[in-house]
This record gives sequence, C-alpha cells and structure tokens, in this order.
Amino acid sequence: RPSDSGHDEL
Amino acid sequence: MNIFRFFGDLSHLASIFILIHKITTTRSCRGISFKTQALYVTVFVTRYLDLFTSYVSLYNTVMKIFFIASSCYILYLMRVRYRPTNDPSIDTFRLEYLVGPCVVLALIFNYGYNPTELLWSFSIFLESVAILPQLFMLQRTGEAETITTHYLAALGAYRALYIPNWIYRYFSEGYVDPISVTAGLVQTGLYLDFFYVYFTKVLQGQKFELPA
Repeated sequence: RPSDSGHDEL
Repeated sequence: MNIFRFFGDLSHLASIFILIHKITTTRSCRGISFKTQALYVTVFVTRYLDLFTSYVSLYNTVMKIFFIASSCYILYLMRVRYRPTNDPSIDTFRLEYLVGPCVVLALIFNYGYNPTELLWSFSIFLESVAILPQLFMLQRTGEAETITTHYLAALGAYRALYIPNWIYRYFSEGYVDPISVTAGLVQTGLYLDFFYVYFTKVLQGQKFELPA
C-alpha cells in the first residue's frame, strides 16, 4: 500500500 | 526520484513563477480565477499536513513549504495588492460542485481512516478538478493573455509528466498508487482541449482565442 511508506510524491 | 517526476516538479515550479510574474509585471490578475487559486491553497494545506509527521527528503520538504507559501502569496496578490483588477463576476464556477464530490470520494477511496489519510485523499481528488474554475473562465471570456496560457501550459505539463513517472515507477519499483493515478489521469485529461488550442495557436504566434 502506498501509504505504508508515506506519500513521497508532491 | 526519476527525470519525469523531477521535470514535472520543475514545470510546476515554473508555472507558479510565471503566474506571479504575470500578476506583478502587468500589475493585474485579470484572467486568473481566484477560485482555482484558493482551491490550490486548500489542496496544498490538506495534503502537506504530513510535513509535521513524516520526513521524506530535504527536496520534498522544501517543495512542500514552497507550494504552500507561494499559493498563499498568490491569494494575497489577488485579494489585497491587486484586488481592483480581480473581477469576481466572471469567476462564477460553483465550488460546492467540486468540493462536495471530493469529500465523498475521499471517504470512499483512501489508504486509511484517519484524518491525515482522508485529507491526503481529498487533496488528490480536489487537485484533479481545481483547474476547472480557471478553464471555465477561459471558456466564458473566449480569450486569454499569452502569459496566462504559458502558465496553464506549464501546469498541464507538470501533470502530463507525472504519467510517465508512474509508468517508470511501476516497472522500476513495482510501485502503484491507484488513487493518484486515477485522479492524475482525469486531471491531465482536463487540459487536452486547452493544449490543442495552445499548440495550434499560441505556439504559432497567434493569440489564444476560442472559436465563437
């Protein structure tokens, strides 16, 4: 899931 | 980070500088939708709340602060410094038609039921439609100053570049963010009409005018 690593895109 | 994302971000930065340049050199915010700019402030503030909770990189942090600060500065320019040049009578798109559905979508599609994730998701959906009041205004007036079209082109290019970025990330990292991708495709699609006129008229040296 994308949110596990935080949202790295702007 | 890959070149698509990097140049996308640069294009986003460029669009903001072009907009500030347009307002300050012409001393006018004519042709710019205040509603769209207010939506961008909402987008950045709701999305970048994670500034306080998660650190990605110095680049990421600096960009987030810049986007929040510059979008607030643009509102200041429009509402205070050059207020007389802002004509609300042609900026008539109804914001509730955009914000309402985005709230609903965020409640349905998100990566976690907590305030940060819900606001992040909301900001992604809101960004995808935030340009609509601006495009609606353009449609209504039927023409635009060339500098304004460069602003929109840079903003559209930023969105367009995020698409190859996602394709690249899928193959190199196996990374897919379905919410960003879906909303991003919609957002880029909204620029297609604009880009058609931009490429066939403005870049050929003609004025941006829509057929009557």
